[in-house]
Amino acid sequence: RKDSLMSTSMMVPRSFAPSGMGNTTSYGGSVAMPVRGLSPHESQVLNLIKSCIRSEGITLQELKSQLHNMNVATIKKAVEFLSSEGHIYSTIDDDHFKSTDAE
Amino acid sequence: LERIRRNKEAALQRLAARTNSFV
Repeated sequence: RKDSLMSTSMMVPRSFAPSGMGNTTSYGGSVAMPVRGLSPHESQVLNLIKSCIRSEGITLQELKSQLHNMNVATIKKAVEFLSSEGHIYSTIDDDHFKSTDAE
Repeated sequence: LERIRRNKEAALQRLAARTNSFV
């Protein structure tokens, strides 16, 4: 009797479900694919950019609104890194990004 | 746009340079 209260009320782990990643549209894999040499944050940003099918690419605003687990500075850093590595490039302006892999 | 094409080419070159240095 004494144990039942404890076991039910003790630390139920919050869901580990990746909340920001279940809303991809045409892109099949919603789980971030680890790309060699990239941090989890960077590959998450890259996958999101890859998933955008518009010719002008994805905006920084969209990245922000879809990556709730990252702050703006982290996203910007990831974008800068991906750009310097050649994974992505800016299109019509510095706020639109597209992946070099997506054709 | 010309800008987009140039950016893309530059990015592809960076990527190629990266890839080559890995292999």
